[in-house]
Amino acid sequence: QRSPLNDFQRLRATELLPAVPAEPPRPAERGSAEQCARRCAASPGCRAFHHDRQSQLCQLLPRTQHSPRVQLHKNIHYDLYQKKDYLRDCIVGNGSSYRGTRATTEKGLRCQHWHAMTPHDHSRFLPSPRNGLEENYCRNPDRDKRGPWCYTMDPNVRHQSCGIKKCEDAVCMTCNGEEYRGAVDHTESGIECQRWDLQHPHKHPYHPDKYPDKGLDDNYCRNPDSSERPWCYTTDPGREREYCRVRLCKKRPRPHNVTTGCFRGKGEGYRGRVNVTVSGIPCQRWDSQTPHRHHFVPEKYPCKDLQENYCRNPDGSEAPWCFTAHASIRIAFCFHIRRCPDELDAQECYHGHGERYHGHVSKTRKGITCQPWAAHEPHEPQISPVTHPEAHLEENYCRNPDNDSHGPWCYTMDPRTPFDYCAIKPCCEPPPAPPAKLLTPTPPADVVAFEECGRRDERLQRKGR
Amino acid sequence: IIGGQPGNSPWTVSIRNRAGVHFCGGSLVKEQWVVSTRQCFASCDADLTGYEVQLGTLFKDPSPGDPDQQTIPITRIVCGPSESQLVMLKLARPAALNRRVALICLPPERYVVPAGTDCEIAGWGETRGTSDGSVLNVARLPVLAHGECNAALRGRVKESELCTAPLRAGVGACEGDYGGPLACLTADCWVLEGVITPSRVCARTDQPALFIRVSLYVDWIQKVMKM
Repeated sequence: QRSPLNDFQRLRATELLPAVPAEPPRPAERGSAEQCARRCAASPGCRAFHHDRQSQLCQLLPRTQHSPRVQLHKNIHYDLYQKKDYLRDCIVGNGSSYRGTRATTEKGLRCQHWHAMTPHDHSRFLPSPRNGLEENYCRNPDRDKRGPWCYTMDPNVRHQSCGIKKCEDAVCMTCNGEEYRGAVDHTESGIECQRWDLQHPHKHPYHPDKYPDKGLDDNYCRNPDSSERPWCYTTDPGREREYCRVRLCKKRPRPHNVTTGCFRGKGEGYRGRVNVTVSGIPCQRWDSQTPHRHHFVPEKYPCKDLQENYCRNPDGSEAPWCFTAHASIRIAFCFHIRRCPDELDAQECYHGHGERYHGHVSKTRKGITCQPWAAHEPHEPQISPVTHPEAHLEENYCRNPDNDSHGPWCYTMDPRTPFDYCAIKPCCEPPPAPPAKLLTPTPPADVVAFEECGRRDERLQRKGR
Repeated sequence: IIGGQPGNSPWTVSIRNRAGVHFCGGSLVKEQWVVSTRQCFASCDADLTGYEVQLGTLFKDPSPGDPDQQTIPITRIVCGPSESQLVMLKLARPAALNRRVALICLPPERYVVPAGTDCEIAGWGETRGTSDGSVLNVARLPVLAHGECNAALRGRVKESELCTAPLRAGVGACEGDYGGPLACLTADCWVLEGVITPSRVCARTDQPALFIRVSLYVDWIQKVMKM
């Protein structure tokens, strides 16, 4: 159940414009992005299309960002979808669908234009609107197993391969591939991947809006959940997800932010030896499967230093954690490892409750992008620039319009999280006075009144035994 | 609960994992909302499919025919401000309030419960032989003044924490009670003043017990329910 959008690469909030206005633009047609993709695929001259999500209109385009005399412009109303084959600089299979702009051979010889008959007369492969033989770009019209080739401008060399890499080799991955951003879009058994921004054929929680920094583009293999290596949901309804084959880089990156006595950020670089939880329960060894079975096997996560039973953060959680040796407590965070002091004063901070914060942080503490204050989806706001004109509710910047005592917050782009606090810390202000002074003085009990709560049948209490 | 005895606490809920095993406590603050602690869950993004709360019965594992038992799936977890260690759990449907299921009150914002106030903790956690572990146990603890507690714990008590005095008889929460309530009687109503969080030793006789001070987070709790 592949979507026609699988052939396209999406660029958000982007418009493709000719540098010099050329022919009048084609009229916009109504339709979903998938319907537009189907129309573009059926139209020989179409290589891309604009899709206006709000009005559900699309406009087919005869060019991509690699075409001459075009420019990309930011435009929040449009998403630009371009045919992958025209954008990729690597090949899938034998490369017969390659439509990139490489025009030199593997030895560096310039390619001859396909329509030209000199220096090499070839009359076999002549350009047509359908066969993609344009300019002097490398192409593979005869399905040569060595991939795209061209006639060369060297009179002594009639034709030569262009040496374009396979996509699965073009970009390698480090560690478990969490940062992999290559263009592999098939699983290791050859099944095509499902797009991350679609919920069919498989519903899933990894929506690109919710995880903007996981690179969940189009239907490329990614590793958003700290699996062993990049994977994807598949277009086969009978097979939910599968690993992809991606080359491992020869050089292992040096870990950064390595600390032993404290932790920075989420503690992914923590290499200390704390091995108990906050409540003193010993941690389980990473190389053991009892009492808790898990998939964080040290050999499969060589970059995460899963030694002994030390607190570590192999999966991008909020802080170092471990499986515990207590059978009924699977996981516990090691919050008792202190945060490195220099970090505390390095980030943006806010004073008081942050009601006067006017900075530009626009992510929640979990890294979810904030919803613009003026938007109505995915959450219908109760607080907006209309209801709070004086609160500087610009763009999707974190703000504190309701003087929330826990600091700046925002509505989020995660449909399941209406609001959350932002990744901003209070500035280091002089330590507060003892709580009794700060907190509400204790009114006499009879002043405080409660309604419909806190009452029980005291007889039951006595009859408890 | 160590040093408690079987009792009734109609707002205390049992939180159970996919295998139906009790692993933490919580407090019913609205028909569809339970307050518990962050330490009970792997992450704020935890997939709680199959997790549920059990209310209305004193038994940890009631027989299927128990007429008062209510079992409601959990649909969502919302983590509190980072230092709060609190979470709110949204239930798939409202709990039915009756003689065995009641809401606990929330304190006024930043309210400080007076030292010496009579409070109680409740849960189905470890009893270490001090009581019947198959039913809900309740234990009484008196609030300790913040200054005294700070002195006893060498200045390590945070503004977001609330203390109760240690009792020579060894009374306190233990594994399986985390997330449950410290309820205090104010104006004839039981109010959720604290939430039980893990401590290094259960029921210490030589140190105060720490709880998360709920009154600091009432605005967040109300906001979550409103939003």
